[in-house]
Amino acid sequence: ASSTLNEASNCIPVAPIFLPEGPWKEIPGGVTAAKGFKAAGIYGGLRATGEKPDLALVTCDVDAIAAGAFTTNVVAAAPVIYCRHALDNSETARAVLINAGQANAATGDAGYQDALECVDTLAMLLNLKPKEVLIESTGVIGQRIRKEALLNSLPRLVNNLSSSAEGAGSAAVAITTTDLVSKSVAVESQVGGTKIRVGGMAKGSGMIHPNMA
Amino acid sequence: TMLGIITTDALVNTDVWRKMVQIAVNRSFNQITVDGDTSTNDTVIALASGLSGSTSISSLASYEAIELQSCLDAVMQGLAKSIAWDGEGATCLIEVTVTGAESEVEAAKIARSVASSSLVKAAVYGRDPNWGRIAAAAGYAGIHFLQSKLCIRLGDVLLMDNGQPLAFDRAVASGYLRKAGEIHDTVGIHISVGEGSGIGRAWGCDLSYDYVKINGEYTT
Repeated sequence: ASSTLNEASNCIPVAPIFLPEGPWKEIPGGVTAAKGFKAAGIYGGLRATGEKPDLALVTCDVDAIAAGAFTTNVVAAAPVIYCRHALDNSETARAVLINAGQANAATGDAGYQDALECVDTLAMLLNLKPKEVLIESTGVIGQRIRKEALLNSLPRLVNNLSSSAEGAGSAAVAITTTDLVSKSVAVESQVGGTKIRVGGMAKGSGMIHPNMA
Repeated sequence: TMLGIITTDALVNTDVWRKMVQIAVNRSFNQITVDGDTSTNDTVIALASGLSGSTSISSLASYEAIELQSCLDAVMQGLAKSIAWDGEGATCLIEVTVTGAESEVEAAKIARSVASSSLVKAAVYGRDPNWGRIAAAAGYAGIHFLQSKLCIRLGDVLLMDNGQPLAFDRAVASGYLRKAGEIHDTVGIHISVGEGSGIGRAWGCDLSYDYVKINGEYTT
């Protein structure tokens, strides 16, 4: 698993991160820098071409307080509709599944069912309730997820989960589409005199003019 | 599409966390633009495990909340800027800073208007210090300001002061843009619109021929 994650995280270069100046210190680890988080990114056969990782998972060992900001585009993708609903009904989440390759947007009821099936299968593998699993998709608009490939890859994805920086790096690569670099960062700082960490990963290169609420 | 996952081990209650995340999103991801197209999939999910052992944050006005907010802003801004830097076909990151507005929201709106302008983006790609396009994009942002207060600076080169174009060194200004493009660096556009305390930033990238090439080939 370690070797797989290492290879995955080296698929494309890492982006320069222009952190504003402040009392924080940049540290390695991205989404896994904070306590309780694991991540993985693998190739699951979703992309049209190439074998860059295309399936990422971030999990939390405990019920994490969850927040979301979503596109205000009226034509929202199935995962966006699903997540809005999930966060309306639950304050916490335990896992986020992300696929690259197909956006599952403008795919109608069938696309929404695909999203539900992916959530249900992952929840079963992680011994979670479906409402504790969130999902994001990116890729070609108008195409449904390559569901069979995704579902078949989930056990391997779960087995690759790691709290290491490689786990975070591989996940950051797996969510990219036309990105030339992967985007991942973490900082350590003090809150009320206690050391805390905030980390993150992102993707994006085109169709970028967010207006999230 | 832009996607983001943020994690923290700070301990924070749901209402405060959700407000903090929206504030940080407004200061970061909602202030970037590459091509003016809002995706169907844009999503940021932020998870707080609470495992750091820090005291619980239950008020947005608390000192601890302010400390966490600044970390959250920093991480999201770092990621947001890297998206703009990696804009399809981009040769440089454009950072627009607006000062002197009546509020942070107004300053942010003017900044994003300039960062979104196809003409400003094309001018940066053409290494053209085109203050007129910058002024126009600030002017149609929907925020009132006095034209006579408008100042525009490109890097260290002042192009317009108190609404008057200046006799700046065009070669120096153009060279600043060219150098940034050669090394995929940052172009800073600084705009002042008055004496207010509102400061806002937005990030974008230049518009190159490659943008059309990439999206002409990325088919549905």
